[in-house]
Amino acid sequence: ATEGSRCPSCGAAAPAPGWQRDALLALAKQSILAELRLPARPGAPQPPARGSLPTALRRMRAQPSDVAAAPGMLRDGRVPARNAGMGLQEYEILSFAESGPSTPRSARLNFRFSQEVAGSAEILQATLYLFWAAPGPLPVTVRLLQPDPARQNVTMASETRLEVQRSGWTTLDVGAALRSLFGQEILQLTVELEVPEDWGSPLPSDHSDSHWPFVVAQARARTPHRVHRR
Amino acid sequence: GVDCGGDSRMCCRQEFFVDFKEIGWEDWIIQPEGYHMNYCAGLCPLHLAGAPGLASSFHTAVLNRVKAASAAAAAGSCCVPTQRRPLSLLYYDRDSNIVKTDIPDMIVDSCGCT
Repeated sequence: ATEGSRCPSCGAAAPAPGWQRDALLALAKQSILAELRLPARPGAPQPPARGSLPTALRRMRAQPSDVAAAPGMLRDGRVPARNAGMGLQEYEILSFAESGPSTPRSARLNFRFSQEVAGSAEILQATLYLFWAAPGPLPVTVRLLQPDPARQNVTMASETRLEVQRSGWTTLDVGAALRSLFGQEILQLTVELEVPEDWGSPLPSDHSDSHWPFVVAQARARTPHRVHRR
Repeated sequence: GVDCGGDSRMCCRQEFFVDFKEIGWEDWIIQPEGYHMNYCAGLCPLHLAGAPGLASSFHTAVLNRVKAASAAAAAGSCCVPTQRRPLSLLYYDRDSNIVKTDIPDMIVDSCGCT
């Protein structure tokens, strides 16, 4: 509105209906993308297999009561006190594994995360869900690997030895690994699973299996920097 | 808050629904099916103008007197959102991860005059 004119929402001449609709649709797109910090709409997403999504969503809603904390990892699902009550935008992220190289007794899983959320949010909690089909006690080694841009390779962030007692889901706290990953350029977490020989592959046979591994992460927008005056 | 309808030109909430299918976004936004992009429109004559957040008090009385004395103040009264709520979205990001977030203050629930 020009200076001295009326408030634009009060009594301004209504634009032509067609133009107004197009403008509102464009505005809706623009504001949603801006709030999600997306430069453009994500193109051609690849939805997870039909069987795996409901299982993952159910697990995501359930409170993980037996999250195994790996050595050097924090059990820090609590909300940091400095952020409590500040009304910062929260995110829940569900990431399904992509298969990496595997051998008869080991398998690698890759979890990729987008820069949009990673650039503006901090990880509060992250849990890896793994399903074991073997009925008896099973010794499993879980290694968390992170990209090392300097050596164009991966480095091991942690190693956990689990003694799986029965078939079913096992959870592992990967919050610390994901937190350090979010500060890097390449946002890929690699999980290496290793079982003793003659135990078979530690992974389900295919992606469409409802027991396919996934990571659930809770993140929160970073606290805006405050300007201090001295 | 008043919803727009009929011939009234007073400040009201105009409903506007953006169907994600219509704009070709249904493939990456899982839920909801659309966005209620309501907005505020209409006139705010002097008798409808109030000061949000101020209860009836000496200060309100003074403000009303100032408004009554000044035509410019009346013209500056705006029809604006007085109640808003977040938009909950479940969507696929660029890596086909599923993200759930609440974008604050995206849906206008009611409008009023400043």
